Amino acid sequence: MTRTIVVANQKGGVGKTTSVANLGAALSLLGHQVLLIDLDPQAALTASFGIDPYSISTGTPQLLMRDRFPLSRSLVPVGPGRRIGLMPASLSLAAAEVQIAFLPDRTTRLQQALQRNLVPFDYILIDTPPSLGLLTLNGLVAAREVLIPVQCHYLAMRGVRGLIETIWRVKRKLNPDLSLLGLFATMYDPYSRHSVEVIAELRSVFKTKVFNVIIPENVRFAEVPVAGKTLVEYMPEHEGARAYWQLAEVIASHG
Amino acid sequence: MTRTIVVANQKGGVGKTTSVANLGAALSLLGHQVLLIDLDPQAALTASFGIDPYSISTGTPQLLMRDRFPLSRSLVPVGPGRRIGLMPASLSLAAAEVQIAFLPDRTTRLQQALQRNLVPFDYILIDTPPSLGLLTLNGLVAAREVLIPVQCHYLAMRGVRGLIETIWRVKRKLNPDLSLLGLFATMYDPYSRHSVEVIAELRSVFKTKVFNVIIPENVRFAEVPVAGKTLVEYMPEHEGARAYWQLAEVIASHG
Ligand SMILES: Nc1ncnc2c1ncn2[C@@H]1O[C@H](COP(=O)(O)OP(=O)(O)OP(=O)(O)O)[C@@H](O)[C@H]1O
Ligand SMILES: Nc1ncnc2c1ncn2[C@@H]1O[C@H](COP(=O)(O)OP(=O)(O)OP(=O)(O)O)[C@@H](O)[C@H]1O
Ligand SMILES: [Mg+2]
Ligand SMILES: [Mg+2]
Repeated sequence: MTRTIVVANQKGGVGKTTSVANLGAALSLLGHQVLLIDLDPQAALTASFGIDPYSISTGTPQLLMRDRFPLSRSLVPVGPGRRIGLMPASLSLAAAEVQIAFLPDRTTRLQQALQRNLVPFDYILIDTPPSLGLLTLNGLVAAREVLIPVQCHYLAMRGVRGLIETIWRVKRKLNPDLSLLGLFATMYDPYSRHSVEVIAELRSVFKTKVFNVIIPENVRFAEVPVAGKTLVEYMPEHEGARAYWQLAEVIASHG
Repeated sequence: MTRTIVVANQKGGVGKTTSVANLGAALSLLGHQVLLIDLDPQAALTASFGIDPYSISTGTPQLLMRDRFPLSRSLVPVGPGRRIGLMPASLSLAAAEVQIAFLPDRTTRLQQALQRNLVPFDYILIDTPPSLGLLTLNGLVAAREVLIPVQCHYLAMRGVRGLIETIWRVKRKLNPDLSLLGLFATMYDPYSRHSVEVIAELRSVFKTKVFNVIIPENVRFAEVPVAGKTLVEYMPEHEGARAYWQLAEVIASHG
């Protein structure tokens, strides 16, 4: 049974793209078949695998707009041993969002595309833009599980309540199968009291829904996308990579 | 003559809100009359001054939706000596964005509201969400100058080209007065080669449009919003605060 997980948080810069890329790489190296979908018009996930979004002719925009678009036609092999399938974003994804807004089934375009294509993957991970607009909504409707990265900063923490409210609304009205897989802390700085306080607050509010695994703040995460690689693949023993390995193992055993 | 500056970058988490708050505080302490406008449905600017967005009854959403809404009615005094006027965001701003999308003058709602209200301010700073949607577009049309914070990370740098293209499109089609005030680097880590390389790349591409002032990475920026304060006010001698002082002085002398 394919597990479809959407990584979402409307707060910007909290590690959504980095998490989809590194979790995808770790799950693939653990032997799972992985599909990554880039639903962000900025195409950061696509770029972080070294692909120039300006060079993409078909990808997520076509998948959303055309009724019979075969997924396999524009999958790009990426990641360790190029065993991951990436559905890339191109710059026309912003225009596609505007176009699908006029369709009666505008919130279920991605869900239908995935159902139509009978994807042979164990995991589908979906990266979303920093908003709660139609693209993120398509991700929340297409997925059965939501994973929420939370940067260890006060301003990032305060948006989580609104996001959880949105998830329950989507579950009630659009996707009854949707459930919260969990929240996890990113960009944790062990020397900063602030990080420690934010995590304590998260745990006191969301309790068991907060994964024990914490992703440390480390500049290597910012560097590796230049090489079109993930930290998990590039420096598998690095503390940041090991954290995503652990998170992948916990998620895989969660299923 | 009032200077209206919109702070924009569709990449998330690059320091837009932090910059509007700290620049606003510094300009106010330099003796200027400052109005801050929160155009982000997340209301991070509002929250960073200690105001609970759930408690706001009228603010930016009403300013955009109602034709004769007086600006002065919902301004909240904030910042050093409470001399800054803040037009707060409330949680209904996301709904307001959807509603104004159906209006013929949807891109000029904020511009008209500011013209109608004959604002007695020296500076109007506008915070925008991490997207190039209708709210950010309203900010780009209402302003005469655009200021772009760029985090010193590869993934943040790659989106600047698309943003500049959008600014020229807005200038051609909607707001001929719009000009690029400049770009500045944020979250700079002097010990990381990556930060140094990103800045060098920015300067080689955008040349004199990149301010010399660099905002350092410092956890204090993440901490002070908990107290509803800006770093400029809370720790004026701190290196992060001093960087925003310098940026404010350079901007004020730019006019
Ligand atoms: N644990 C980490 N430590 C340090 N830097 C990180 C970490 N994780 C991600 N980064 C870097 O921080 C920046 C923000 O991360 P990322 O782009 O993955 O966040 P995002 O939530 O996808 O952003 P957006 O909201 O713009 O889509 C990127 O430059 C990334 O390389
Ligand atoms: N120079 C800095 N050093 C360290 N942390 C910073 C710095 N500037 C801002 N921050 C923190 O980083 C996070 C992102 O900054 P901020 O929220 O201002 O960015 P933004 O671009 O407005 O984000 P969004 O795209 O979500 O609106 C915040 O938690 C903020 O407190
Ligand atoms: Mg992203
Ligand atoms: Mg912001």
